[in-house]
Amino acid sequence: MIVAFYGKGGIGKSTIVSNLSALLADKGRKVLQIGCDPKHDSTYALAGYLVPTVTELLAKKKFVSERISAEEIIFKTACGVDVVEAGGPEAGKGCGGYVVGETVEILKRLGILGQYDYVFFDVLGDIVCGGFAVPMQYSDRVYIIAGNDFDSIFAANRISAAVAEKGHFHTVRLAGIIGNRCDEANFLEIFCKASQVTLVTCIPTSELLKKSRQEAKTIFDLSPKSKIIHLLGEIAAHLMKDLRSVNARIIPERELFEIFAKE
Amino acid sequence: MIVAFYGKGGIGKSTIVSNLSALLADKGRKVLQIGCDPKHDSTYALAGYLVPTVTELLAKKKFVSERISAEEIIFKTACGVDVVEAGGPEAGKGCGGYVVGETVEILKRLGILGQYDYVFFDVLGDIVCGGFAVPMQYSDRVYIIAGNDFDSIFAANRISAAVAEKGHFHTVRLAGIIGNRCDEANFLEIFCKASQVTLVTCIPTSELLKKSRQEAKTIFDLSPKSKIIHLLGEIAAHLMKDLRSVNARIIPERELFEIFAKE
Ligand SMILES: Nc1ncnc2c1ncn2[C@@H]1O[C@H](COP(=O)(O)OP(=O)(O)O)[C@@H](O)[C@H]1O
Ligand SMILES: Nc1ncnc2c1ncn2[C@@H]1O[C@H](COP(=O)(O)OP(=O)(O)O)[C@@H](O)[C@H]1O
Ligand code: SF4
Ligand SMILES: [Mg+2]
Ligand SMILES: [Mg+2]
Repeated sequence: MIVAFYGKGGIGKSTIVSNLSALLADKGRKVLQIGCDPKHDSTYALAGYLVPTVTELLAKKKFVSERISAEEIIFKTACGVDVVEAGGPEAGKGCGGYVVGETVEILKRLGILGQYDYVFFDVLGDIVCGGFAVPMQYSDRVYIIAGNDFDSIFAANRISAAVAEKGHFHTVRLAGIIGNRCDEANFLEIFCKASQVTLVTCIPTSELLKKSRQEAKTIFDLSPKSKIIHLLGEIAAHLMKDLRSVNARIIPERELFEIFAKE
Repeated sequence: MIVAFYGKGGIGKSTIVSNLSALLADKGRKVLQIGCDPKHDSTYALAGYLVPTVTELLAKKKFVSERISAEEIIFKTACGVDVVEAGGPEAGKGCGGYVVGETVEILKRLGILGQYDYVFFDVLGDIVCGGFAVPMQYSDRVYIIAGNDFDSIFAANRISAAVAEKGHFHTVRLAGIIGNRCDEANFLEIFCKASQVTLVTCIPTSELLKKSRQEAKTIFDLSPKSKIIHLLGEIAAHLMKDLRSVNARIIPERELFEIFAKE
């Protein structure tokens, strides 16, 4: 199954996805996690260091992507998850999403995507255009990670619109919203109800998850009995479920403002 | 003077820029504020409502931008600031920054930019490419708004690189960093020192600024004696100063990670 996780920058995508990958690898699944964010630190907690990026490699190969082989961009990690980092394009030049598009095309060309039980794209979701939208074209489903705040919910609504748009030409569907840092979830619940999308789970603010990112360790290494692992298990379980047949409703932006202005 | 304010989404650009605009208008300056963020709420506190966007108007004019006149996109506000909102492009289709580029070109074509003492672009800075980079081409200087955290400082470094790149072909220069929600500023100070950029001021977390955005009012309406106004005055004063002749140093991303990993 190929899944793309989108969400506003800083909302916790990499923290959640890398720990989810570790959970599934621990259960014996073959997992590939692909970081598609200019911060190129999606897989930091899995590898224990910042792996070389496709951007850096492309520069060495004079941007002839056909010269790139699988071993040069896919790295093994101690927890059993394989990882790739797209990297960041040169700032201020050309399309910001270019290297994400290139990375996906390279993996497709090398026949990599079909070799795993789970392929997880971890993608910047502040604006979903150009190369940043390419992972959707190859994904079975998209999950959006959001917090209980206007900015990340506004971004979630726009990502949902992008999924609907891509869904006209590809098989990708929006599977649900994953709440993060949700000590409250009132706005997320309103948003999910109004857009007819499942709220898969709500992960609270957690010192453990913060440590996971800071110390480049998964929560399995830090605290194998944490209840956060149970919540990640809820996401893993949702991956197994069939998608609902109801399409997401894109909320008109002025209506979204109203929801937050009222509360 | 034409100034572009960039920074990671949600860092407080619109809150700061709209209150700065109100301050300068209050002193008798002619100010135009142009919102260049898909959230199109940059000028909310000035107008008191969400003004019609260039995106919405372009759709009505079948995307023939030559049909757009100044009165249709520039709105007067009670505090004396004139405002424009670029709006958000259709999600998932084409270039996310397209409408920002179009908005800037329309204003240039109509000769608007030269009619004001201050023209402030308030621009999404999560990725600076395509249309999102266009305001830099017409600006005298750029200020980056950042918090004391990895994500917004990482974005600031990339914006700085984009300014350096544009600076090869245009007169734009990076003038400084404006700290926001800085109850501490240690990381900002390290970043500014390492990149040889001025830290103009540090605005603390402020219930008043939060209210300004939520109630669509400037802080002059809410609390005319607030010390926040003094800090905004420091930004206004910096606008008057000549730029330093030292160029910003772009920090290699792996070095930036090291700075945060150590502390
Ligand atoms: N549930 C959580 N509780 C506390 N901190 C979190 C949580 N989720 C993420 N974080 C922290 O937030 C920051 C951003 O997370 P990250 O996963 O890098 O975001 P993204 O990949 O969406 O940009 C990291 O410092 C991380 O440790
Ligand atoms: N100094 C501050 N203290 C407290 N809240 C702030 C401060 N600056 C901004 N905010 C709040 O942060 C949120 C995002 O601010 P906004 O100006 O919309 O960010 P941006 O324009 O960069 O996306 C708003 O709800 C605003 O009220
Ligand atoms: S398509 Fe998106 S990522 Fe590419 S240049 Fe335009 S705004 Fe940037
Ligand atoms: Mg990430
Ligand atoms: Mg804004």
